[in-house]
Parts: sequence; C-alpha cells; structure tokens
Amino acid sequence: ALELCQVAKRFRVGDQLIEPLRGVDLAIHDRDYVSIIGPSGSGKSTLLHILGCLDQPDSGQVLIGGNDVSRIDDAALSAFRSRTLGFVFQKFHLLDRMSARRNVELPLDYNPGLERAARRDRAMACLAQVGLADRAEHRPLQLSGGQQQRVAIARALVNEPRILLLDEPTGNLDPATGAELMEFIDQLRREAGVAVVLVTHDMEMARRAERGYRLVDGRLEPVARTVRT
Amino acid sequence: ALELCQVAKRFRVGDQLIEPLRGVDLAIHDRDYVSIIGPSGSGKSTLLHILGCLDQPDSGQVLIGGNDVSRIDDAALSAFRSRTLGFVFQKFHLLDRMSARRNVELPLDYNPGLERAARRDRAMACLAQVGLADRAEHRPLQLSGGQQQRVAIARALVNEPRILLLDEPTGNLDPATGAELMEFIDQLRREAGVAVVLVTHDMEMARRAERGYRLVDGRLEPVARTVRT
Ligand SMILES: Nc1ncnc2c1ncn2[C@@H]1O[C@H](COP(=O)(O)OP(=O)(O)OP(=O)(O)O)[C@@H](O)[C@H]1O
Ligand SMILES: Nc1ncnc2c1ncn2[C@@H]1O[C@H](COP(=O)(O)OP(=O)(O)OP(=O)(O)O)[C@@H](O)[C@H]1O
Ligand SMILES: [Mg+2]
Ligand SMILES: [Mg+2]
Repeated sequence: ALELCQVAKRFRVGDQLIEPLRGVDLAIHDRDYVSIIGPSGSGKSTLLHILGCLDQPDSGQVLIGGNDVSRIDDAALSAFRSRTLGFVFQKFHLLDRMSARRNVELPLDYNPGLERAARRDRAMACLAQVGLADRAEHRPLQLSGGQQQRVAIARALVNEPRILLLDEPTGNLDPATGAELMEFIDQLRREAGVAVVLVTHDMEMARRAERGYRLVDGRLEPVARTVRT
Repeated sequence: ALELCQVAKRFRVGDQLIEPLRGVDLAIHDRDYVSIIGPSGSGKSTLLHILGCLDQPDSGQVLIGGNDVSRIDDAALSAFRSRTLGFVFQKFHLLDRMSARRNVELPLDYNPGLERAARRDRAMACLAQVGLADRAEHRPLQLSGGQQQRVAIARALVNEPRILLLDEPTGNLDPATGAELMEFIDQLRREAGVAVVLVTHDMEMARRAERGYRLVDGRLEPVARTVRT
C-alpha cells in the first residue's frame, strides 16, 4: 500500500505563500482505481509527485507498506520507484535527443535482469499498446502532441509497475484514442492487479474510477459516484 | 483574409514518408470562428503552423490578403505575424528563465510604439483576463500545467491580434476554467472582430464554432453543425 497521511506542501515565491496541500489523506492498495479532479492550480500535480516519491511534503507522511518514506535511504527509494511506480507527467518529460523507442527503454536500463534485445522487445510492445509501433524511431519533436503523450504512457508501463500515476494522460488525445487508452488501463487493472491513480480534467474519465476525489482548499473530498444504469 | 490553397506537407523520417496534409483549403476572414478536430497525429498542429506562417507547405499556397506568402520578404512576414496573429502552442513554448509577466510582455518588445510601463500594464491586463494576475512573477516551473497554458494564451493576446490560432488551448484546464476562457474568446470576437481558429479535442468547444472541420486523410471535411435548441 502507498499512503499519504496528513500531507501538507507549501511554496514561497517572493513574499507570496502558496499552500496547495493542507492535510491530504489517501491510501492506495492493489487494483485500486482512484481519480482526482480539481481546478487548474489546485495542487493535483503536486499531490501526485509526492505520492510518487518525487517530491517531499513539508509535513505529514508518505508510507510504503507502512514504512515512512523519509526513513528509507535514497537507493532503496529509487529502486522502489523504478520497479513499482509508473509515472506519466503532465508535461511528458521525454528526452528530445532520443527516439521514442529509446525513451521508452530508458527505465529498463536500470533493470539488470534484461538482455538488450529483450529490453528493445518490451519497449516495442509498450509502444504498440499505445498505437505507436510505426513511430518508434521518431524523436519527440517529430511527433504530434498526443503522440508524445502516448510515448510517455508507454514509458510508464515498460517496467510493469504495480502502481500507475497518471497526470492528465488524455489532455492531448482525441476522444477515441483517449477511450482506447483507458480501456487498456482497465485491462491492466483486471489482469495484472495494477493500481491506478488518475489526475484528470475529463469528467467522463474521472467517473469511471472506483473512488473519486476532488481537491478543494488543499484537501481531498470524496466525490459521490453517480449510479450506473 | 488568411487562406490556405491546396496546401500539402510531408515529412520524411528514415525511409518512412508521412503525409499529414494532402490538399488543404481554408479561408479565414474577420470574425470567423473555425474549429478543427481530428485524431491524434492527423496533422492539426502542422496545419496551424502553416496557417500561422511558422512553417511552409511543400506545395500549395498560403495567401495573406490575396498575396502569396512565399513572395513576401522575411521582415514583412515577421511583422505581419507579430502584429496580426496570436498563436497558442500545444506545448506552450514559454521561456523558463522569465517570469509569467515577462513571457507575456515578450511580443511587445518588438512594438516600438509602447513605453515600458505601458507594456507592463498591458501584459498584466492580459494575465488578469486569464485569471493569473497573482502569478505574474512566477516562472513557468513554479506554475501548474493549466496555469502555463493560460500564460501562453495571455501572451497570444497581448499584441491585440486580428487572428487567434489556438492549438488545444484547454487541454490542461478544468471544465470551468476552460469555459471561462472560451467565453472570453467569444467576447473578443464580438467586440473586436477577432477571427479564431481553434484546434481542439474537446467536442463541446468544437461545436461552439461557426464552422467546423475534421482533418481526415490530409484534407479538411466540413462537420455538419448540430441544430441549436
Ligand atoms: N515550484 C513551485 N513554486 C511555487 N509555486 C508552485 C510550484 N509548483 C506549483 N506551484 C503552485 O502550486 C499550485 C498547485 O500547482 P499544481 O501544479 O499542483 O496544480 P494542478 O492542480 O496540477 O493544476 P493543473 O490542473 O493546472 O495542472 C499552483 O497554484 C502553482 O502556482
Ligand atoms: N518534424 C516532423 N518530422 C516527422 N514527422 C512529423 C514531424 N512533425 C509531425 N510529424 C508527424 O506528422 C503527423 C502530424 O503531426 P501533428 O503534430 O500535426 O498532429 P496533430 O493532429 O496535431 O496531433 P495531436 O492531436 O496529437 O496533437 C504525425 O503523425 C507526426 O508523427
Ligand atoms: Mg497539474
Ligand atoms: Mg497537435
């Protein structure tokens, strides 16, 4: 389980104090499907980065299997992240000098158990799953915005993570491609027990989650699920 | 009027030939409101860049007031772009080392008629219009994804353009903020006669345009407008 316990985060810019997170509680277990919505600037990306152990809270704890992350040494935390978590960033963070395939292979470079050919195969399989097998050798600047977004998604999947953290993964995708992607994510959950935390502005997608939250004034409020017909 | 006449564009990557545009015709007049939809990777951003004179077609023409753009010298074309067009990029292209306000002011630096204080005032007014007056001194990395997107929009407005070219301007915005933005764009059209070309994956937004197109196999197909009740 991955947990946030009364997590708070603030930023200071000049003499301005911004407090996007003011006491966030959240627990993620296997096969969970959580969506988080909220206004632009409310703190969703900040929350996801802390949940993904890429940023630290100013107060409160992040717990992995009950252990306080701040007591885990950097090497172990880094290993946990690369093996357990798949992160899709709102701004993708692809490396412009590498092909789509090399970008997707990158997390596997830290996986000593895989031969080079096997790494390539797995990266190609992930690209195929997001419909981009025929764009494998393109560099990010030779790809459309939505194609770059899908490469970022493929990269998050390549290490077969237990927990997928997705920061607005369909923002640059047409409805059909976005729906295909979410279908595929659903399948990962059913078949591999992957847990999914989805930050999104798409209300349709948010509703498909099993648990929905809205980030309001730095705290998560549960969103009532509409009855499925 | 800004026109595309049988515009074609192709890219070569290795031995692969990609032809996103294969004969695009489009005419934009004052106060027009055109939306363009289509699958991820279909060629919408490519089309918008050519329309905005930021890229050149391989065949066909781009016409400004009936004049072939390829016969206009670089200086005149650059002046036309900065005075007439406002471009919001899918990936924002903000400068990370400058504050939001300096980013928005940037197009005004080429406007010799404005005093420094007046430039600052105008930039602040544009930031206020997208709800970011209180983030003026933040640098892009201190802003959320949707805030960066709004800074890009403010920058496109600062020179009071005649034609606004928007590449998925609401992809990182919650529905309420996105709606506010489109309301404001509508107002610009009504009050200032600004023409708007909107590339979007949001079907709701696309429907609000007066003319809708879908990019299919490198050509624009008109989308029938649903009857308003
Ligand atoms: N490094 C930083 N320094 C200062 N302020 C920051 C920093 N990062 C984020 N912020 C501020 O914290 C707030 C939350 O940012 P965050 O990126 O988490 O929002 P968000 O909910 O993801 O928004 P969006 O939906 O637009 O992506 C914003 O108001 C932003 O200006
Ligand atoms: N510089 C380039 N070199 C090679 N191919 C390119 C280049 N730029 C774009 N492409 C290809 O051209 C096609 C159209 O790209 P474009 O960015 O116009 O798509 P789009 O419709 O804007 O997609 P999205 O909705 O995902 O933003 C894509 O298949 C892309 O891979
Ligand atoms: Mg965000
Ligand atoms: Mg695009």
